[in-house]
Amino acid sequence: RPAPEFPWKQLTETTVNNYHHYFYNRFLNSRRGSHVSGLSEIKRYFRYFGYLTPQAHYNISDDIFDAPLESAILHYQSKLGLQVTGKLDFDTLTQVLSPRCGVPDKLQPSPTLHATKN
Amino acid sequence: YVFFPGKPRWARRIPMTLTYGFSPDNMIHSLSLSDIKEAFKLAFSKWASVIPVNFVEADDYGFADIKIGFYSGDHGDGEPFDGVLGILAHSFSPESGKFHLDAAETWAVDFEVEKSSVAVDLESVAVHEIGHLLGLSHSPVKGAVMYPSLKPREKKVELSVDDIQGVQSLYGSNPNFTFSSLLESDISANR
Repeated sequence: RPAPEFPWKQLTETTVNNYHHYFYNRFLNSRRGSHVSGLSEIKRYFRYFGYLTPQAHYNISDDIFDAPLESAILHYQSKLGLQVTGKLDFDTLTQVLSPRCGVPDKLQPSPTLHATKN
Repeated sequence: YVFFPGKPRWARRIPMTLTYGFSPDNMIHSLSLSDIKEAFKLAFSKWASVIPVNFVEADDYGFADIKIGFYSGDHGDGEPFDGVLGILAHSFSPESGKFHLDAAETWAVDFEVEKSSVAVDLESVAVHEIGHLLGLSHSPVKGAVMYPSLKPREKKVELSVDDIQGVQSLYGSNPNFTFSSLLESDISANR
């Protein structure tokens, strides 16, 4: 089956720093109501790690900082011991950019990464 | 500490032995096989010291309980890797035993030797992923090895009280383990 789209770009050692600068410049201090080009990347990140659950009629590919995204960020900040602000502050963006394990933080009923052996 | 939904664990009689093997077709060559094996041996020993579970390298990869391999991009499990940094590795909850690392990372066993700014400590990632293989999900405790992120060039290989309490509630305690010994080793390390 086709692999689900992972939110991050394929980076190399030389492009990592440039991408991080782009990321901070673009999204720092975005909050509910903001419209920022590329914000859909953030939405895909939070969906991938289980914070933004799939809902009917919810458009994950737009760039609007809406209520579900704010809720996802609140959960993320709370879960990872960050200051709970609901916006993309510096510490939250730094955490989002940090290398990490691919296992989702909030597991849905049947994700592949916690499949048991059958 | 947090468990996976349904609290899965290896359902064998305690004390148990789990075998692990390295995929002969999916290894990296930037580190020697002996360095890779040593990093994993140390990582498994961290968990074995606190629970009545013994980890032994299998002679035959095909029959190993835990199957370790380095993969690039889409490698067939629906969870593609993403190149340098981003996602470093993933593994599956009990009793799958699949342990996958992103071959695109600059894996390191010694930061004195590996100077890259994006180097990732192999043993630290191994300790974390073994936690998943045993049944622990991500912890919100920043000092725990089961916290989901790890910075480049960071080393985090010591189990925290949170990690130990979590895994011991699944498997019980290693009879040779006491929390006072953990405290003593912490004091020793801090000195």
